[in-house]
Amino acid sequence: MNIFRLCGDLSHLLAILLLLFKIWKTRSCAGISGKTQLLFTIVYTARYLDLFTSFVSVYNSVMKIVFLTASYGTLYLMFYKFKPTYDHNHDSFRILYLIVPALVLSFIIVHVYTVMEILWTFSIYLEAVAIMPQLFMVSRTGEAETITSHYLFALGSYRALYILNWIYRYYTEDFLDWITIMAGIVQTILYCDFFYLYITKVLKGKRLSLP
Amino acid sequence: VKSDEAHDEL
Repeated sequence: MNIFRLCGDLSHLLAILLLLFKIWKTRSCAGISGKTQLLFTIVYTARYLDLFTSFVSVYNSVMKIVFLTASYGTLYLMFYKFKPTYDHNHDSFRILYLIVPALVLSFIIVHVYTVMEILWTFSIYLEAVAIMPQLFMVSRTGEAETITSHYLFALGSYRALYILNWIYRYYTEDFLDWITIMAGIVQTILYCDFFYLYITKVLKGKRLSLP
Repeated sequence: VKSDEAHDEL
């Protein structure tokens, strides 16, 4: 554990809690992509199955349980409790275009051919692109609520901080995992446009709207 | 690189 990894995790946790807070407080999931949330739930479920097979630390297990619970909770709020507020007309990205390639790639580029390892690799690849339906939705509606922007910023920062963590781990532990690094870089690049808008608009007190 | 090492990350 290093400072970049810890900040990354906390940023990830903040993002997930911000989203739940937004939905609960406004009693609405307007502007939030249910497809992205579904993809994240698939990601956590595929990756954290290792809760049953290996123990790393209390910190790790607790975080995994929180991420899983929060993602299923978000789905419950979006598709059940506040379903009438879900803006599905604008949430039209085809997620099979993300799931199928991620699945195929996880059979091609993987460290070890075991079920758990392929599921873990699939989760890494799928996570890299899981935000696309949400970004597509923002581009379709042309705007995002400020709290949604904060959510996206925290979520994007998490993997960017992980990249710093991997650089740090490379120099201090000689640790290098190209699967997570390449996927993490793709994931962070997808947020670049959004980061730019966030810094130039939201941080100056303006609402995020596209030109 | 053994993939196990990566699994200590979230």
